Formats: sequence, C-alpha cells, structure tokens
Amino acid sequence: REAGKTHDEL
Amino acid sequence: MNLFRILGDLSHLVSIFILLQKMRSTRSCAGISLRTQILYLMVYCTRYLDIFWTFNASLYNSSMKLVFILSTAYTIYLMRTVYKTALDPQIDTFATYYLVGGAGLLAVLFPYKYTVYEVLWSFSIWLESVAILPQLFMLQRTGEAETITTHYLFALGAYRALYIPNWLYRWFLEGHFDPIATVAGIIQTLLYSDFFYIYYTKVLKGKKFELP
Repeated sequence: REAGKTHDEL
Repeated sequence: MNLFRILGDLSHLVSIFILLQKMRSTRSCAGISLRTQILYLMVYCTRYLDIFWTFNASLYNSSMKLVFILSTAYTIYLMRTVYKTALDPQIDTFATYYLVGGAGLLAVLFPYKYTVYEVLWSFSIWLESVAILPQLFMLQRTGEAETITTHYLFALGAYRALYIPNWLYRWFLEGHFDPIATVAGIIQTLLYSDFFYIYYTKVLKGKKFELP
C-alpha cells in the first residue's frame, strides 16, 4: 500500500 | 466512484447548506455547537492539506475540499459575528480537548506512514469520528431541537453512514480497504444511532424533536 496516494475519498 | 459515495458526499454538502439556511431563516445559531463547527474546521484543514499538490488529480475532490473548508469557516465566522447573541457558552461546554488529544494519540499510534501528512490525515479521521459529540451533548442538555437543526444533523450523520456500504463495495469489488477510515467511520455512525432513532420516530412523523 502506497500511503498518501490512496486517500481518494473525502 | 460509486453511488454510495456520491450520495454520501452530496448528503455532506446538503448538511452544510441546511445549517446555513437554518441560521438565515431563524436569524440565529441557537442550538448549534460552535465547538463542533471548530472541530470540523480542524478536520478539513488537516485532512485536505493535499489540496496544494493534488489539485489536478480530481477536480471533484479538490472542489469539494475547498467547499467544505470555506463553508465551515464561513459558518464559524457567522456564528461569531452576525449571530453571536445566540451563542450560549453555558450549554456548549463539552470538553473538546479530550477529543483533540485522543485523536492526536491515535494518529501518532496508528498512521499508515510516519510523515506529517499521513499523521495529520489519521488525526483528521479520528477527530471527525467524534467531532459531533459537543453538538449531541448540547442537544442532550437542551432536550429539544428545532426541526431544521435535526435535518442538518441527519444529513451530516447520513454522510458517514453512506460511506460504510461504499467501503464494503470497494472492498469486494476493487480490493480496496482502508482500516483507519472504516473503523473510525463505523464509530462515527454508531454515535448517531440514538439521534437517528429519535429522528425516525419523531421528526419524520411530523413531531417535534424532544428527548424522552
């Protein structure tokens, strides 16, 4: 899991 | 993107507009917790830091982030200026520092990665899960609420509740799973369960919101 790139939700 | 997430985001957006409409129509912010609003502003400012470097990634996300930050800041501004006579610090007394401290502790213990951005992101997720407590506490102290205020709370609670089927959908269909957001989101929804029950049994049947 690449942290910081998967926060695609609000 | 799936239907649950879109509906959740729309519900979130609608809740903010109901709150602004409540203040405009009653010319008062009575019954609204300033502490909860300030916590939400902290949530948005710490989570949406990435607006500066992911602006082109998704216009939808970036514009929603801006709207959430600006509209909450505007709500706080109105509460502290135009409608400040209705503020009641005697009722809005929830010990907010414990919420910020607890969220900070969880953020430091369980971030996905030890970077400033990731720790602040985790902090915002935990803080959001409990940010409604000063508002619910205030509701409990007054024992009743204006109908429009209950619509605001319902829309705000429905937003995170709708994210739960979104997470299930993403888990099964996309193999995407975000344990921090999911656990915090379930806690957040559970905190609303009493409110949802009273909203369903009273407000939706045309009665005034009153605690038993």
